[in-house]
Amino acid sequence: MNIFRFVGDMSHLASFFLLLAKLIYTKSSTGVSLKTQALYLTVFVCRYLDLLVAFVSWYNELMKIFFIAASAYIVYVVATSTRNSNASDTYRVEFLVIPALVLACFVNETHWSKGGWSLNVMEILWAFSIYLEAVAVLPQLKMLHQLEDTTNITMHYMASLGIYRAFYLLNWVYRLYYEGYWHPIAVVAGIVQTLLYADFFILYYQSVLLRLPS
Amino acid sequence: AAEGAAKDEL
Repeated sequence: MNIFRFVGDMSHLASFFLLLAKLIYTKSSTGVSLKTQALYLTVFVCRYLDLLVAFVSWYNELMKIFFIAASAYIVYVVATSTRNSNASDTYRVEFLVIPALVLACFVNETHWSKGGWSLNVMEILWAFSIYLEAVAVLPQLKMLHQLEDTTNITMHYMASLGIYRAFYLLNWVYRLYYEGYWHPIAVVAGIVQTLLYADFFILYYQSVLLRLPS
Repeated sequence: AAEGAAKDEL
């Protein structure tokens, strides 16, 4: 594992702790998009089905289990939050889920000549999870644009997700050059996903960094 | 390498 991948993963991990800290210490899910969190849970469950059939490393296994468990817990907390004033969580997620699923059925890494049907279904779900992750942040972005007083911690959460994506891009450049490793589906979707965060970082710069006490 | 490379990322 190279340093870019590791920094990316740690930033991803930090994003979970930031969001959990916000939910637990402020006892409020205001400004957190339940739709985005439910999409992330879907992403992790679909992608990490290989937990059952492929062992890569303890690092990977534990991170996967943590991502699934933490996002399930976050969805539970946000969904059951009584003081949930998320009327602005209005993104039509079917416009994300259905195209991602259709695309995954046609553009994936299945090899029907090899492997059984279950492995190929896993490949379709893997591609679906990649496409869905690329756009899963959109409901959260829409909320950020609509809410005036977004708490800083939600913004830091988004920033750590953006850093995670940026370092994964660097990781892929490194791996393509030194290892010949490359998954075009993941790379193209990853570039799209990272570009979506560019919009967020403009907002972050304007609303958080410019307001920081000196 | 490329095609069919193991998926060892998160």
